[in-house]
Amino acid sequence: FWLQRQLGKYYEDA
Amino acid sequence: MFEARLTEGSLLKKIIEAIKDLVQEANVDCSEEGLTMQAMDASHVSLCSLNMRHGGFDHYRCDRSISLGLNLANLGKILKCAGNDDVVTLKAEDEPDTLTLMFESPNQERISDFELKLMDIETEHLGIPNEEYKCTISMPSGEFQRIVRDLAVIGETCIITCTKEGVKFSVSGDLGNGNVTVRQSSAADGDEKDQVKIQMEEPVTLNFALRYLGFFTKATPLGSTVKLHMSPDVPIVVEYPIDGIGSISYFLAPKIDE
Repeated sequence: FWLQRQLGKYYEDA
Repeated sequence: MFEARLTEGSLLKKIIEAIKDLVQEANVDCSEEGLTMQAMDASHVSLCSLNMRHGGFDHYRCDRSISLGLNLANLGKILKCAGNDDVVTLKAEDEPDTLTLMFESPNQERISDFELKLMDIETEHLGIPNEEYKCTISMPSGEFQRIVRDLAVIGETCIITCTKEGVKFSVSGDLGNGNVTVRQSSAADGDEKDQVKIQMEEPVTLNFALRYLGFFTKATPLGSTVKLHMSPDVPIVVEYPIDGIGSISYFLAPKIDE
């Protein structure tokens, strides 16, 4: 099973 | 006053075609330096970043930084009214409600103008650090498009493995599985733009949704080359350089095996 993460997990809000 | 003129108006058509299926609404920020846009898809797993330097335009003027809230599907509809050889000029006031698009045929026999209503768009802006990636692959954009298209027939998730020898794209699905490996070109191999080049510090393997990679390949008409930047456990960057003006880059979070 593949879990698709969101980009917010990797990058901070600017 | 904002004014930007592109002799190769078809470029703007191609850019909007490359974005509009992934992102429906976006703010395009205009400043002295040029145009930039950053927007995420509705599910927030991918992001598109556009950069067009002022020097790439035939005429560029931006007295005050402004943000143009655009419905990209509607902009695409208006750009369809431009001929492929038309010169396109974008114009907006300092506090704009509309964006004016002017299309001029090469012989100046037909001049048309359209006004697109602007929108107030609340967006999240992500700060993406300028990273050094462990692998950077440069390959023909048409080849990448073909691989993504072919593998999407078989499954949903693509495993990309980059080693010094080459890049392997693997997929498995109900009907079976498949692999495509592209090998690094040797120096003697033909044209620069047809070459596969790999810069690698360490091998990287990551999993991605083919559906999103498919959206990214809508940018293929923008240039002959695509660059894939990968490091372990971080989003891939799929970058399409646009000759002489800038680039369009897509970020996609990897899928994690649970």
